[in-house]
Amino acid sequence: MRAIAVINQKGGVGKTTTTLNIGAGLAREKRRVLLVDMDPQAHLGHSLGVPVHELRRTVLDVLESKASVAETVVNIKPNLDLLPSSQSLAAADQSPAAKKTLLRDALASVQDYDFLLLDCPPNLGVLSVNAMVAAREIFIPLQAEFLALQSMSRLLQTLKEVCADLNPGVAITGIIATRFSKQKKLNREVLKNIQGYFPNLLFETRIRENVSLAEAPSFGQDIFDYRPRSNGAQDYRNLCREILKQGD
Amino acid sequence: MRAIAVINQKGGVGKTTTTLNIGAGLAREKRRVLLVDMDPQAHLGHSLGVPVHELRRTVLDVLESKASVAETVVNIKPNLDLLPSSQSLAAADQSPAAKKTLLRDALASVQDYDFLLLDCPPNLGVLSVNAMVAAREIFIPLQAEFLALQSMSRLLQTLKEVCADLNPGVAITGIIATRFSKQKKLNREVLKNIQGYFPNLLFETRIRENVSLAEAPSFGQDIFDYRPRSNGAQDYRNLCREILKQGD
Ligand SMILES: Nc1ncnc2c1ncn2[C@@H]1O[C@H](COP(=O)(O)OP(=O)(O)OP(=O)(O)O)[C@@H](O)[C@H]1O
Ligand SMILES: Nc1ncnc2c1ncn2[C@@H]1O[C@H](COP(=O)(O)OP(=O)(O)OP(=O)(O)O)[C@@H](O)[C@H]1O
Ligand SMILES: [Mg+2]
Ligand SMILES: [Mg+2]
Repeated sequence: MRAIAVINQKGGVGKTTTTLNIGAGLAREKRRVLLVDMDPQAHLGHSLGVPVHELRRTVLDVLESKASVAETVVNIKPNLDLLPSSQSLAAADQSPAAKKTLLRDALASVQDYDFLLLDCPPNLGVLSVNAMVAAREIFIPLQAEFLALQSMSRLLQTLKEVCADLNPGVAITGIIATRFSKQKKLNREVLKNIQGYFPNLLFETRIRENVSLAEAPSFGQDIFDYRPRSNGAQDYRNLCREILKQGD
Repeated sequence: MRAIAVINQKGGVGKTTTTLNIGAGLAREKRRVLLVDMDPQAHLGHSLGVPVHELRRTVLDVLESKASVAETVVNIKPNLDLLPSSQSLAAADQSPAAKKTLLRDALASVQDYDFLLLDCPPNLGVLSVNAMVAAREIFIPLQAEFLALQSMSRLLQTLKEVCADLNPGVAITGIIATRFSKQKKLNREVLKNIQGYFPNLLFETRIRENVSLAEAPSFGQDIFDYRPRSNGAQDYRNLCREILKQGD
């Protein structure tokens, strides 16, 4: 089982869009996928049309050992389950005393999946650290703009601290260029920088800017159900192929 | 003096870009402006070319009463000062015990400005609440996409709690449509929704998607210095005119 946290403290770079569409793409390739929403805004659930406010149990109950993963998951479609979040998770983000190993312990007994994908909030607080401790791999969605490089160094620093302290085995295994327009000089230049700094980590597939990706959540659908022939669907399909090749 | 917090817990909607360019636009109209960076990622400072890591004092020292505002501000250009942030501010975000009135008390004696503009991190934690308590007005930058409406209801709820508790005078006085493309049906439809819910709050000026706005921070410049004839400069200039008209 591959356990991957999708992290970048910079806001709006495509963490949720990437977690959702990689998950849906892998499920179409017959891999069993569990999406875990660690963002109190619960955008992963909203974007999949799950009535998050009405759920009796969420990931917080699992973290507090009040419910098991199996009792809490919501089935989205064949091979794709979601461990939903809720606003009440925000309280955990604000309590430094919260243990960094809660999620790792909660997921320890989970076996029936091929992939665990953890969506994170736009910060490096307790919830993101929990995801770093529970995962074995880190994917970093990155928008090739000025502030991208600045956030990377901060993220690497935090990851080093987490590694040393609680999860020596975790490693960055992929950087994903998101919202990419090759016509934008800024995108091309920043990407060249990223390739220079992290030569083997950048996936070949660039996720192009594509409005279908922003529209799909309004219908509670992933990109493959919403517009299977769009650039967004092609790019995430290609990305899934690369991810599966990594695992061989 | 107008004290305005620029808030939206949704990441990447243009909070920093808006705070920076409204600030620079108002300074060009000879208003004295203090920008306050309440985001530990310190993107406001980075985007203005301020060497944030090397500063001896930041907004955290002011919050902890270790330094005055006057000793800590960095002058950016005529009429434009910055109270810079730093990574160490993140600790405050994670301690629920931190008082919500720290910023209000720290700014209480500040008088030599016409505008205070507070940039916030992408969450509704302690730092954003401090900004809501210190401000008298709230501007909400909003990207007209699916998740925008969902975050609005959450923001309004938090604002109501803050009002009742610590700052009854604060009110939303502007919603700014950012990264807007009128060719995108999604943008047009969501904006129609926003207009329906908040008829008098949406500024006439829409900030169009414009790559110059994403490029300017790499040069440490505001949009007026970087590309004065770009769509981005025109839009923020028009927005500043509307803001000044409000104050009459
Ligand atoms: N490749 C793309 N092309 C066009 N729009 C995109 C693309 N990827 C994401 N978006 C849109 O950009 C916005 C931000 O994406 P998303 O919410 O996935 O980012 P995030 O990093 O999860 O944000 P947050 O930091 O708030 O959690 C959303 O409205 C989404 O629909
Ligand atoms: N109108 C626009 N046109 C094109 N790019 C824009 C526009 N506004 C902002 N951007 C770019 O979008 C990205 C996000 O903007 P910005 O950092 O200002 O958002 P934010 O809400 O402050 O993000 P965060 O939630 O991380 O604090 C930046 O790379 C910025 O340069
Ligand atoms: Mg997200
Ligand atoms: Mg910002």
